[in-house]
Amino acid sequence: NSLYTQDSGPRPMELIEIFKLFQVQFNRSYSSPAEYARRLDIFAHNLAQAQRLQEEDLGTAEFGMTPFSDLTEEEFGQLYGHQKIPERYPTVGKKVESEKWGES
Amino acid sequence: VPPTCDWRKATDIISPIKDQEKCNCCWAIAAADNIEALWRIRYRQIVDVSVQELLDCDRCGNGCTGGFVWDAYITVLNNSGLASEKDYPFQRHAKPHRCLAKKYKKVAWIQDFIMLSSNEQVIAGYLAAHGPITVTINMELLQHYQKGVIKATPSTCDPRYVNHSVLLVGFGKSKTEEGMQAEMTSSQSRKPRHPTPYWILKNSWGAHWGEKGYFRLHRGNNTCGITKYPFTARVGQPVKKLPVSCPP
Repeated sequence: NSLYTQDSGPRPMELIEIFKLFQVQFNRSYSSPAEYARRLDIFAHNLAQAQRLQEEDLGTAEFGMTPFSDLTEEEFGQLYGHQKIPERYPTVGKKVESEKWGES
Repeated sequence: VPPTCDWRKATDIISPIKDQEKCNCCWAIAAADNIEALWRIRYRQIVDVSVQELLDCDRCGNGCTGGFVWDAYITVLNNSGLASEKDYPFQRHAKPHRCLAKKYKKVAWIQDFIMLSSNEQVIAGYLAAHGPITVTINMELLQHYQKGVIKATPSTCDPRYVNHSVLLVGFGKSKTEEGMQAEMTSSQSRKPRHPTPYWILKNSWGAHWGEKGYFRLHRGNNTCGITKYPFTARVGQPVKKLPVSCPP
Protein backbone atom coordinates (compact mmCIF):
# COMPACT_ATOMS: atom_id res chain seq x y z
CA ASN A 1 0.00 0.00 0.00
CA SER A 2 2.87 2.37 -0.49
CA LEU A 3 4.33 4.16 -3.43
CA TYR A 4 7.99 4.92 -3.88
CA THR A 5 8.93 8.11 -5.63
CA GLN A 6 12.43 9.41 -6.07
CA ASP A 7 11.35 12.78 -4.72
CA SER A 8 9.54 11.93 -1.57
CA GLY A 9 10.59 8.43 -0.56
CA PRO A 10 8.10 5.75 0.40
CA ARG A 11 4.68 7.17 1.21
CA PRO A 12 1.29 5.63 1.75
CA MET A 13 -0.51 5.90 -1.54
CA GLU A 14 -3.57 7.36 0.13
CA LEU A 15 -1.59 10.20 1.69
CA ILE A 16 -0.09 11.15 -1.66
CA GLU A 17 -3.55 11.15 -3.23
CA ILE A 18 -4.93 13.35 -0.45
CA PHE A 19 -1.97 15.70 -0.81
CA LYS A 20 -2.62 15.87 -4.55
CA LEU A 21 -6.21 16.86 -3.81
CA PHE A 22 -4.95 19.47 -1.37
CA GLN A 23 -2.64 20.94 -4.00
CA VAL A 24 -5.47 21.16 -6.53
CA GLN A 25 -8.02 22.53 -4.05
CA PHE A 26 -5.74 25.23 -2.69
CA ASN A 27 -3.67 25.82 -5.84
CA ARG A 28 -0.32 24.82 -4.35
CA SER A 29 2.88 24.07 -6.23
CA TYR A 30 6.40 23.70 -4.89
CA SER A 31 9.69 24.93 -6.26
CA SER A 32 11.63 21.65 -6.09
CA PRO A 33 11.21 17.94 -5.35
CA ALA A 34 12.91 18.55 -2.00
CA GLU A 35 10.39 21.24 -1.13
CA TYR A 36 7.55 18.94 -2.23
CA ALA A 37 8.88 16.20 0.04
CA ARG A 38 9.18 18.61 2.97
CA ARG A 39 5.63 19.91 2.49
CA LEU A 40 4.30 16.37 2.21
CA ASP A 41 5.96 15.55 5.54
CA ILE A 42 4.41 18.62 7.15
CA PHE A 43 1.05 17.79 5.61
CA ALA A 44 1.16 14.25 7.05
CA HIS A 45 2.09 15.63 10.46
CA ASN A 46 -0.76 18.16 10.29
CA LEU A 47 -3.36 15.54 9.38
CA ALA A 48 -2.28 13.55 12.44
CA GLN A 49 -2.42 16.72 14.53
CA ALA A 50 -5.94 17.48 13.25
CA GLN A 51 -6.98 13.97 14.20
CA ARG A 52 -5.59 14.51 17.70
CA LEU A 53 -7.45 17.84 18.04
CA GLN A 54 -10.63 16.14 16.87
CA GLU A 55 -10.29 13.63 19.67
CA GLU A 56 -9.44 16.25 22.30
CA ASP A 57 -12.10 18.80 21.42
CA LEU A 58 -15.03 18.91 23.82
CA GLY A 59 -17.37 20.75 21.47
CA THR A 60 -18.70 20.03 17.99
CA ALA A 61 -15.69 21.31 16.04
CA GLU A 62 -14.30 19.40 13.09
CA PHE A 63 -10.61 19.56 12.29
CA GLY A 64 -8.89 18.38 9.14
CA MET A 65 -7.44 19.62 5.86
CA THR A 66 -7.39 23.41 5.54
CA PRO A 67 -5.50 25.95 3.37
CA PHE A 68 -2.79 25.91 6.06
CA SER A 69 -2.19 22.15 6.11
CA ASP A 70 1.22 22.42 4.40
CA LEU A 71 2.59 24.92 6.94
CA THR A 72 4.43 24.14 10.14
CA GLU A 73 2.94 25.51 13.34
CA GLU A 74 5.77 28.07 13.46
CA GLU A 75 5.19 29.21 9.87
CA PHE A 76 1.45 29.50 10.51
CA GLY A 77 2.10 31.63 13.60
CA GLN A 78 4.58 33.85 11.77
CA LEU A 79 2.40 34.33 8.70
CA TYR A 80 -0.99 34.83 10.29
CA GLY A 81 -0.45 35.82 13.92
CA HIS A 82 0.57 39.09 15.50
CA GLN A 83 4.24 38.17 15.60
CA LYS A 84 4.69 40.14 18.78
CA ILE A 85 3.46 39.97 22.34
CA PRO A 86 2.00 43.19 23.73
CA GLU A 87 4.31 44.74 26.25
CA ARG A 88 1.61 47.16 27.20
CA TYR A 89 -1.76 48.37 26.02
CA PRO A 90 -3.27 51.82 26.36
CA THR A 91 -3.99 52.76 29.93
CA VAL A 92 -7.69 52.48 30.52
CA GLY A 93 -8.67 55.27 32.88
CA LYS A 94 -11.19 55.17 35.65
CA LYS A 95 -14.76 55.39 34.39
CA VAL A 96 -16.12 58.91 34.74
CA GLU A 97 -19.29 59.44 36.69
CA SER A 98 -21.12 61.36 33.99
CA GLU A 99 -22.20 59.70 30.75
CA LYS A 100 -22.89 63.08 29.19
CA TRP A 101 -21.01 63.74 25.98
CA GLY A 102 -18.28 66.35 26.15
CA GLU A 103 -17.58 66.04 29.85
CA SER A 104 -14.17 64.76 30.75
CA VAL B 1 -28.61 39.95 27.57
CA PRO B 2 -30.69 38.24 24.89
CA PRO B 3 -30.26 34.45 24.52
CA THR B 4 -28.93 34.79 20.98
CA CYS B 5 -27.56 37.57 18.80
CA ASP B 6 -26.22 37.44 15.25
CA TRP B 7 -25.33 40.71 13.54
CA ARG B 8 -24.88 38.83 10.25
CA LYS B 9 -28.66 38.53 10.06
CA ALA B 10 -29.13 42.30 10.02
CA THR B 11 -29.11 43.63 6.46
CA ASP B 12 -25.86 45.29 5.33
CA ILE B 13 -24.30 45.56 8.78
CA ILE B 14 -21.39 43.13 8.46
CA SER B 15 -19.00 43.83 5.59
CA PRO B 16 -17.77 40.95 3.37
CA ILE B 17 -15.05 38.63 4.68
CA LYS B 18 -11.58 40.00 4.03
CA ASP B 19 -8.38 38.07 3.25
CA GLN B 20 -5.18 39.27 4.90
CA GLU B 21 -3.14 36.81 2.77
CA LYS B 22 0.49 36.71 3.88
CA CYS B 23 0.37 40.05 5.68
CA ASN B 24 0.23 40.06 9.48
CA CYS B 25 -2.53 42.62 9.53
CA CYS B 26 -5.35 40.82 11.39
CA TRP B 27 -5.22 43.71 13.90
CA ALA B 28 -5.91 46.31 11.17
CA ILE B 29 -8.63 44.22 9.54
CA ALA B 30 -10.38 43.52 12.86
CA ALA B 31 -10.40 47.26 13.65
CA ALA B 32 -11.62 48.09 10.13
CA ASP B 33 -14.38 45.47 10.40
CA ASN B 34 -15.38 46.94 13.77
CA ILE B 35 -15.58 50.51 12.44
CA GLU B 36 -17.46 49.42 9.31
CA ALA B 37 -20.09 47.54 11.34
CA LEU B 38 -20.56 50.36 13.86
CA TRP B 39 -20.78 52.97 11.10
CA ARG B 40 -23.39 50.91 9.27
CA ILE B 41 -25.43 50.41 12.47
CA ARG B 42 -25.25 54.04 13.43
CA TYR B 43 -25.69 55.80 10.10
CA ARG B 44 -27.28 53.12 7.91
CA GLN B 45 -24.55 53.88 5.41
CA ILE B 46 -22.40 51.16 3.81
CA VAL B 47 -18.72 52.02 4.14
CA ASP B 48 -15.63 49.96 3.45
CA VAL B 49 -12.64 51.63 5.08
CA SER B 50 -9.00 51.43 4.05
CA VAL B 51 -6.99 48.71 5.81
CA GLN B 52 -3.96 49.89 3.84
CA GLU B 53 -4.17 53.32 5.46
CA LEU B 54 -4.01 51.63 8.88
CA LEU B 55 -0.88 49.75 7.77
CA ASP B 56 0.93 52.64 6.07
CA CYS B 57 0.12 55.23 8.74
CA ASP B 58 0.65 53.09 11.87
CA ARG B 59 2.67 55.12 14.38
CA CYS B 60 4.84 52.10 15.12
CA GLY B 61 5.46 51.44 11.43
CA ASN B 62 4.82 47.74 11.87
CA GLY B 63 2.35 47.32 9.02
CA CYS B 64 2.42 43.75 7.74
CA THR B 65 4.75 42.60 10.50
CA GLY B 66 2.12 42.69 13.22
CA GLY B 67 0.30 45.05 15.53
CA PHE B 68 -2.69 45.45 17.80
CA VAL B 69 -6.16 46.87 17.38
CA TRP B 70 -5.43 49.82 19.65
CA ASP B 71 -2.63 50.85 17.23
CA ALA B 72 -5.26 50.95 14.49
CA TYR B 73 -7.69 53.05 16.54
CA ILE B 74 -4.94 55.52 17.46
CA THR B 75 -4.12 55.84 13.74
CA VAL B 76 -7.79 56.59 12.98
CA LEU B 77 -7.89 59.23 15.72
CA ASN B 78 -4.58 60.80 14.63
CA ASN B 79 -5.73 60.98 11.00
CA SER B 80 -9.25 62.18 11.85
CA GLY B 81 -10.82 59.23 10.10
CA LEU B 82 -10.17 56.71 7.35
CA ALA B 83 -10.29 56.81 3.56
CA SER B 84 -12.34 54.29 1.61
CA GLU B 85 -11.01 50.90 0.58
CA LYS B 86 -11.79 51.90 -3.01
CA ASP B 87 -9.60 55.03 -2.89
CA TYR B 88 -6.79 53.51 -0.82
CA PRO B 89 -6.90 49.75 -1.58
CA PHE B 90 -5.20 46.86 0.20
CA GLN B 91 -1.79 46.12 -1.36
CA ARG B 92 -0.80 43.09 0.75
CA HIS B 93 2.31 44.91 1.97
CA ALA B 94 2.80 48.08 4.00
CA LYS B 95 4.62 51.27 3.08
CA PRO B 96 5.17 52.70 6.58
CA HIS B 97 6.96 55.78 5.30
CA ARG B 98 4.40 56.50 2.63
CA CYS B 99 1.27 57.34 4.55
CA LEU B 100 -1.23 58.73 2.05
CA ALA B 101 -3.88 59.64 4.62
CA LYS B 102 -4.06 63.28 3.57
CA LYS B 103 -4.55 62.46 -0.08
CA TYR B 104 -8.03 60.98 0.21
CA LYS B 105 -11.42 62.00 1.56
CA LYS B 106 -12.41 60.43 4.90
CA VAL B 107 -15.45 58.18 4.75
CA ALA B 108 -15.66 57.14 8.44
CA TRP B 109 -14.22 58.28 11.76
CA ILE B 110 -14.48 57.40 15.44
CA GLN B 111 -15.02 59.36 18.65
CA ASP B 112 -12.78 57.15 20.78
CA PHE B 113 -12.19 53.52 21.66
CA ILE B 114 -12.62 51.49 24.82
CA MET B 115 -11.61 48.23 26.42
CA LEU B 116 -14.53 46.24 27.84
CA SER B 117 -14.59 44.19 31.00
CA SER B 118 -13.19 40.67 30.74
CA ASN B 119 -16.57 39.21 31.69
CA GLU B 120 -18.25 37.17 28.95
CA GLN B 121 -21.73 38.17 30.09
CA VAL B 122 -20.78 41.87 29.94
CA ILE B 123 -19.21 41.36 26.52
CA ALA B 124 -22.40 39.66 25.27
CA GLY B 125 -24.53 42.51 26.61
CA TYR B 126 -22.38 45.17 24.96
CA LEU B 127 -22.30 43.23 21.68
CA ALA B 128 -26.08 42.91 21.58
CA ALA B 129 -26.71 46.55 22.51
CA HIS B 130 -23.98 48.35 20.55
CA GLY B 131 -22.63 46.10 17.79
CA PRO B 132 -19.63 43.91 16.94
CA ILE B 133 -16.40 44.30 18.92
CA THR B 134 -12.83 43.10 18.42
CA VAL B 135 -11.21 40.36 20.47
CA THR B 136 -7.73 38.85 20.42
CA ILE B 137 -7.38 35.10 20.82
CA ASN B 138 -4.87 32.28 20.77
CA MET B 139 -5.20 31.06 17.16
CA GLU B 140 -3.41 27.75 17.68
CA LEU B 141 -6.47 25.58 16.98
CA LEU B 142 -7.54 27.52 13.91
CA GLN B 143 -4.84 26.09 11.64
CA HIS B 144 -6.79 22.83 11.33
CA TYR B 145 -10.33 24.13 11.97
CA GLN B 146 -13.06 23.32 9.45
CA LYS B 147 -16.39 23.91 11.20
CA GLY B 148 -18.37 23.57 14.43
CA VAL B 149 -17.89 24.92 17.94
CA ILE B 150 -14.37 24.72 19.39
CA LYS B 151 -14.44 23.87 23.06
CA ALA B 152 -10.92 23.87 24.40
CA THR B 153 -9.32 23.82 27.82
CA PRO B 154 -6.42 26.02 29.02
CA SER B 155 -4.10 23.11 28.34
CA THR B 156 -5.22 22.68 24.72
CA CYS B 157 -5.46 26.43 24.00
CA ASP B 158 -3.54 28.68 26.40
CA PRO B 159 -5.73 31.74 27.18
CA ARG B 160 -2.69 33.73 28.38
CA TYR B 161 -1.02 33.69 24.97
CA VAL B 162 -3.15 35.54 22.44
CA ASN B 163 -1.91 36.26 18.92
CA HIS B 164 -4.80 36.86 16.52
CA SER B 165 -7.42 39.63 16.39
CA VAL B 166 -10.89 39.03 14.96
CA LEU B 167 -14.38 40.54 15.07
CA LEU B 168 -16.98 39.16 17.47
CA VAL B 169 -20.32 39.34 15.65
CA GLY B 170 -22.70 37.28 17.75
CA PHE B 171 -23.44 34.47 20.12
CA GLY B 172 -25.88 31.59 20.47
CA LYS B 173 -26.30 27.97 21.45
CA SER B 174 -25.71 25.01 19.17
CA LYS B 175 -28.86 23.18 18.16
CA THR B 176 -29.52 19.95 19.99
CA GLU B 177 -29.34 17.98 16.71
CA GLU B 178 -25.80 19.24 16.14
CA GLY B 179 -24.76 18.04 19.57
CA MET B 180 -26.52 14.72 19.04
CA GLN B 181 -24.86 14.26 15.68
CA ALA B 182 -21.50 14.93 17.24
CA GLU B 183 -22.23 12.29 19.85
CA MET B 184 -23.26 9.77 17.23
CA THR B 185 -20.30 10.32 14.92
CA SER B 186 -17.67 10.33 17.62
CA SER B 187 -16.50 7.55 19.82
CA GLN B 188 -15.64 10.14 22.45
CA SER B 189 -18.12 10.13 25.33
CA ARG B 190 -16.95 13.65 26.33
CA LYS B 191 -18.88 15.27 23.47
CA PRO B 192 -21.69 17.61 24.58
CA ARG B 193 -25.05 16.15 25.51
CA HIS B 194 -26.61 19.60 25.81
CA PRO B 195 -26.62 22.63 23.50
CA THR B 196 -23.24 24.34 23.55
CA PRO B 197 -23.16 28.12 24.06
CA TYR B 198 -20.85 29.73 21.52
CA TRP B 199 -19.44 32.96 20.15
CA ILE B 200 -19.56 33.74 16.41
CA LEU B 201 -16.35 35.31 15.13
CA LYS B 202 -15.47 36.88 11.80
CA ASN B 203 -12.00 35.93 10.60
CA SER B 204 -9.77 37.55 7.94
CA TRP B 205 -8.57 34.49 6.04
CA GLY B 206 -11.02 34.65 3.14
CA ALA B 207 -14.54 33.26 2.71
CA HIS B 208 -13.28 29.78 1.82
CA TRP B 209 -11.85 29.20 5.27
CA GLY B 210 -13.93 27.80 8.18
CA GLU B 211 -17.67 28.43 8.13
CA LYS B 212 -17.71 30.81 5.13
CA GLY B 213 -14.97 32.87 6.75
CA TYR B 214 -16.42 32.64 10.28
CA PHE B 215 -15.76 30.29 13.19
CA ARG B 216 -17.31 29.52 16.55
CA LEU B 217 -15.76 29.26 19.99
CA HIS B 218 -17.32 27.94 23.16
CA ARG B 219 -18.79 30.74 25.31
CA GLY B 220 -18.42 30.81 29.08
CA ASN B 221 -14.93 29.56 29.89
CA ASN B 222 -12.62 32.17 28.28
CA THR B 223 -11.85 29.80 25.41
CA CYS B 224 -8.47 30.63 23.84
CA GLY B 225 -8.27 33.90 25.83
CA ILE B 226 -11.25 35.57 24.17
CA THR B 227 -11.78 37.90 27.15
CA LYS B 228 -8.19 39.17 27.31
CA TYR B 229 -8.45 42.20 25.01
CA PRO B 230 -12.09 43.06 24.15
CA PHE B 231 -11.77 46.42 22.37
CA THR B 232 -14.18 48.50 20.35
CA ALA B 233 -14.31 51.87 18.69
CA ARG B 234 -17.15 54.26 19.50
CA VAL B 235 -18.88 55.88 16.58
CA GLY B 236 -21.10 58.94 16.92
CA GLN B 237 -22.34 60.56 20.06
CA PRO B 238 -24.11 58.41 22.65
CA VAL B 239 -27.84 57.94 22.15
CA LYS B 240 -30.41 56.27 24.34
CA LYS B 241 -31.92 54.16 21.58
CA LEU B 242 -29.84 52.70 18.78
CA PRO B 243 -31.43 52.54 15.31
CA VAL B 244 -30.91 48.77 14.99
CA SER B 245 -30.92 45.94 17.49
CA CYS B 246 -29.08 42.66 17.17
CA PRO B 247 -31.19 40.00 15.37
CA PRO B 248 -31.70 36.81 17.40
